[in-house]
Amino acid sequence: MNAFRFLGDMTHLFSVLVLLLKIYATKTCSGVSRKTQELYLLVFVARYLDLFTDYISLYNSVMKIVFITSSAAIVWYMRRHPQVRRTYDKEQDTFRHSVLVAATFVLALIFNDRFTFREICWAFSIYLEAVAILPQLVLLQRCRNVDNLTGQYVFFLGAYRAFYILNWIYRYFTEGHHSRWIPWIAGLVQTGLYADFFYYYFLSWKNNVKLELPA
Amino acid sequence: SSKLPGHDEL
Repeated sequence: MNAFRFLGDMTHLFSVLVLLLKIYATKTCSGVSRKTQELYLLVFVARYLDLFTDYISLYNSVMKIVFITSSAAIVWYMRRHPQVRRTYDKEQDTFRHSVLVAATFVLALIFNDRFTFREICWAFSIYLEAVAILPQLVLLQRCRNVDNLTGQYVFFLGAYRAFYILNWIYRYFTEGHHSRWIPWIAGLVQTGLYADFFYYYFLSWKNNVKLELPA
Repeated sequence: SSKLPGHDEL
């Protein structure tokens, strides 16, 4: 475990917790793509199948449980909570995320480390995480609504990607040149999509600030 | 399979 990876895990965790807290506190989820949150939950479930079979460390197991429960809580609030679900932009959150699930699953069937159920699910979760932000990106481009996408949320998402890329560079130079092209290529695609998301977030935030300025 | 590179990461 190196500092980059630990900080990456912490900022990733904070991004999920900040969103959950925001929805819990304000009881609204306008501007948040439920589809992206459902994809994130699927990413965690598909990747953490080894939660009950392989024990790596207490940290690893605790973090997996926290990631799954907090992302499940966000989906629960947006689907089931009577007050929150009313504020979900159902008509705007129209990205066909089932296409993303199917495409990444086929990709995992073709490109994986081993053709076993666990490895195909692991590769699937890596590919899906890379594109999971797309429904949220489309929703943001369409609505420019950053009410629930707080600056902290976006900051932690960005920090998570930055630290993980530093982690991969660090591991590449210290642990030998294992072929880790699956997380590397998917990670680069994911970072590119996040950069696009940050661009539209900044545009929306800038417009909001202009709107709020006294006329 | 957590022995495979990258599989110990979250």
